[in-house]
This record gives sequence, C-alpha cells and structure tokens, in this order.
Amino acid sequence: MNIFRFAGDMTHLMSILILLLKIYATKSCAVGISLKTQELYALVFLTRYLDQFTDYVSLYNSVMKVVFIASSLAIVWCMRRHPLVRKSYDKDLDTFRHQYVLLACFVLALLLHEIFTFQEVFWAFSIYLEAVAILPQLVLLQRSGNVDNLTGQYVLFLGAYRGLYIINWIYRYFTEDHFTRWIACVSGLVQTALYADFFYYYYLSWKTNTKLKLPA
Amino acid sequence: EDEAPTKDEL
Repeated sequence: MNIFRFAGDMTHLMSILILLLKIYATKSCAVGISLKTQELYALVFLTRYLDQFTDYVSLYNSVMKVVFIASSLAIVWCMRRHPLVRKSYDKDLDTFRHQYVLLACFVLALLLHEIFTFQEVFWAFSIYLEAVAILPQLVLLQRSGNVDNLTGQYVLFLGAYRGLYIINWIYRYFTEDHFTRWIACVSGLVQTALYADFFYYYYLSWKTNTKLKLPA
Repeated sequence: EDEAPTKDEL
C-alpha cells in the first residue's frame, strides 16, 4: 500500500459519499444524475469483489470492498426506490443504451484476461466496465447541461481518484520489480481520458449555467 | 503455472 493508492481510494470513496449525501440527505431531486452510470458502478464493485470471501488481502481491503459495494448500492436504491428522489429522476433523458456497453465489456473480458477463471474474467469485466461507466452520465450531461446535483466536489474527487491511481501505478512500476497490471493500467488510462471529456463538458455546463444565472 | 498476481488494489 502506498500513499497515492490510499489517497486515491479515499477520494474515490468521498466522491461516492458526496453523491449519496447529495441525493439522500437533501432529499433533493436527482435531476442531471444518471442512474445508469450509478448502476454500472455498483455492478463494477459487485463483479470486482467476488474474491471478497476467497482471497484475504488485508483488513483495509476487505472493509473498503464492503463500503464501496454498500455505498454504490445505496445510491442506486435511493434513485430507484426513494419516493421523493425517484419522481424527479428524468429517465427519458438518461437513455444511454448501456446494455451494449455491458455486452462489449463482457466479450472483451472473455478475450482479454489474466487467467481464464470465473473470478478473473469477471475481474477483467469490472475493469473494462469501470472505464466506460461514466458514458451515460456524460451523455446525460451533454443533453441536460444540468450540473446542479453533480456538485463540483464530486467531479473534483473523481478526478483526484483517477490521477492518484495513475501516480500509484507509476510509483509501483518503479518500486516493485515485476509490477505488471496491463489490463488495469491501460483500461485506467482510457477511463481517465473519458473522465477528462466528462470534466470538459462539466466545465462547459457549469460556465454556461453561471453565465445564464448572471443576467437574472 | 504462473498465478495471476493477487488483486491487492480496489
């Protein structure tokens, strides 16, 4: 464990908790938040942590896996079940066909994995899925331009998580003799590029919104 | 056979 990875995990957790708090605590509507992206994230954790009960890495690792699964499912539950929130979720805007993404990632995982076992294929699937899970949110943001519920902190922590993980991989590459995580690194770079695109549209929406608000 | 490295990252 290095400080970059620990900080990356913490900022990742913070981004999830900020979104959960925003949706649940303020009972605010979930306009502008893509339920599909949140469902894909929950699926990423569920398929990645299948080894939760078979391989023990550390207490930190086991606890964080439970926290990630619980918090991501809590967001999905809130957006699907919570009477106040679900009414406001605009499903006719959140129309990204994520089935295709699921299928593409699964086929890719069947072709590209470290070892052809059930857990390893689903681990690779979760890595690819995490890279593209932001797409429904990106499309929704391009359509709605609404950043009210996607607070700046959420985007900030999401970016910090990606940046710190890339530094973590560079650090491990130079300090550990045979550190090769090609699947995670290449997919992580694709994910970071998509996040950069998301941040760009977030900034544009935020800028136009502030301009719109000015004359009022 | 070479074992896949343990998945120590979250």
